[in-house]
Amino acid sequence: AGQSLVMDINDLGSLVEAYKQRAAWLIVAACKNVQSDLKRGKRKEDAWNKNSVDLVQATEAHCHYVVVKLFVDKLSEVLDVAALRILSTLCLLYTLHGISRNTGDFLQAGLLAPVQLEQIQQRIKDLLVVIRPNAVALVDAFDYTDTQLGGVLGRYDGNVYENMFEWAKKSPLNKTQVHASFHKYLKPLQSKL
Amino acid sequence: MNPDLSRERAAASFNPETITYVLDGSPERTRRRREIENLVTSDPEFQHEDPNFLSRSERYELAIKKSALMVQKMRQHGISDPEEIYWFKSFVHQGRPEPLDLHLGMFLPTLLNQATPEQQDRFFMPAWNLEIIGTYAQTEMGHGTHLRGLETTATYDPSTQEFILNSPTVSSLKWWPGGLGKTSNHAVVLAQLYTQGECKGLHAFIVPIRHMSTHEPLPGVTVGDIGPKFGYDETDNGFLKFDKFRIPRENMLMKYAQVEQDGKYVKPLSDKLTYGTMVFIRSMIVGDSALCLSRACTIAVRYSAVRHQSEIRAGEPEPQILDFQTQQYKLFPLLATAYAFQFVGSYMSQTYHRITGDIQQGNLSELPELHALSAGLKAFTTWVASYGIEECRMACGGHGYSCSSGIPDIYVTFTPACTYEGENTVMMLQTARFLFKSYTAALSGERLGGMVSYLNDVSSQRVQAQPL
Repeated sequence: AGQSLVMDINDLGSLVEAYKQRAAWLIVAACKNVQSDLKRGKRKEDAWNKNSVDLVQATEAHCHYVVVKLFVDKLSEVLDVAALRILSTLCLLYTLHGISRNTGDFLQAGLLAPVQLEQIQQRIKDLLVVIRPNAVALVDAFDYTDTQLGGVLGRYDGNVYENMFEWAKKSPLNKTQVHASFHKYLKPLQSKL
Repeated sequence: MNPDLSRERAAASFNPETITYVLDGSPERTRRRREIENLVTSDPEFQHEDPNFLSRSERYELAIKKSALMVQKMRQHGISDPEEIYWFKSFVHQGRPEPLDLHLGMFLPTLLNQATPEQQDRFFMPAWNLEIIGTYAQTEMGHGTHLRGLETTATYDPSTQEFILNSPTVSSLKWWPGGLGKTSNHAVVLAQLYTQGECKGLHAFIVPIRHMSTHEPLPGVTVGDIGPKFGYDETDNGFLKFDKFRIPRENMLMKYAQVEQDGKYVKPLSDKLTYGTMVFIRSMIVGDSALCLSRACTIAVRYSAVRHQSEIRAGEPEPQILDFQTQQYKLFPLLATAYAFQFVGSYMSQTYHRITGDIQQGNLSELPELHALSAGLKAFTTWVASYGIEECRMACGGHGYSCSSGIPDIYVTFTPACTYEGENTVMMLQTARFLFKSYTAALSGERLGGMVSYLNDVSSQRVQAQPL
């Protein structure tokens, strides 16, 4: 109890290792279940189907490890110090948030101690504060034009409400002040009632 | 400029441009991408009414008009690099699907990867010049992801040296392929090959479906649009039915497998080669997950910085929504995910091109891992991105539901990725099959490489499995 693979929850290298071990642990467990069913004489297809939920979870863990690993690998290519700092913060947030959403795996596999989960949850909230002043600049970096965003809510100039009103006025329903249906259906109805 | 956004940009601790360069790969590529974008945004011929105000038929027609213009303009500007074509196309169609998607994204690559040099001579230039407009007809009404279940047949007739294509049941109708309903006059058709009385499994055939000049369906072919979907208004997803429709033997794509004049079948090096186009598309879908999630994050974060609601301290002015911890907790992990997927997307694209280069040299050793990795990452990233785009929509409150936000279009355009090109759960199980084989191989002492090398340790029992 209390033993864990991760010594420092801010150390991306050991967090990648934790994701790797989590994937290995789930893959080994799922494969062993398949193999023991095969040993019990189950047909291959039935053994596979009977363990498919575990197999999907194990594969998701493998993909999650690949994504985390590639994110951390990418950081080593970033030369600008300020950009590296904020991308490292994002990477740490992504990694810790992924753990916080899958605590059962990491605890069961003995990769994290319960006390570390509380630290992780708190660290995530601390990272939100660090990212907050950079959030708009981080989405600006995606470099989408307003045309590509296809709407007014995310406009680069932020003048949302004026443009939303202009947008609505162009709706075909507003081509006439009174829609033809009023005279065709409502007016006759009113005169009958 | 909205003062909130001005203040936000002034507070940043880094220059966004440096990260744009990281995302593009270099300042030069950023410059070139923006240059191509400007070719489109500054061209009055590409201006048009907001598609949200058009009917489905009008949206399809507008898309066709822009696609025709797009092809001409790319020629005029001398744009032929695949990535620059991709950029130009996405600027013209603003990230929305369009009727030529499958022609450019699947039909042409299939000709390049699966046709013999003779077939490329016959088909590629007409296709490049849009005399031939092709789609990729694989999915059927009754079968999609489970390819071995596809029912369309191609039976070889040695007396006439032709294949007879047939849709034996209603569930065998080709159903869904983009551009099939009204746009294409040819299709790459995946069918079960029968020759000399035996079924040889799925193979690809180039099949004419409409008359090259009148565009009328050919005799023996029934083709049309499958009707409205949950989005994708610009694309004529179609149906296709064959009634003993004959094509010459030379129309079977024979780079890897062949049928000789007498009907003798020559096996391919690997049955996975037929799926080369699918692996390419899945690799691209990983990148799409990043693009769509990052667009939704851009909208939600900027709007959350502009939008003032409620109060944190009594009596003070309404704060920016982005100052609430709960809003940050919704959006910032998604923002981090969008960055993560951008890097995975470029990794998949590079890896795909590297391994297909090896395959051209006859080295297929990494094909199984590429096949498995593209399937698993396609499923993983599309599930997360689809949920994330919806989270961004809700984070914008009621206005997120208006088409004026841009998010509904992003969502309905992206979310089909969870089921097309392989339904996600089936994709995960395909990757699981690869992981199971790798695990078994590691147990027997084989050294694994690539992204599964960590399973080598299991043979030394360093990872103690406990019951799930």
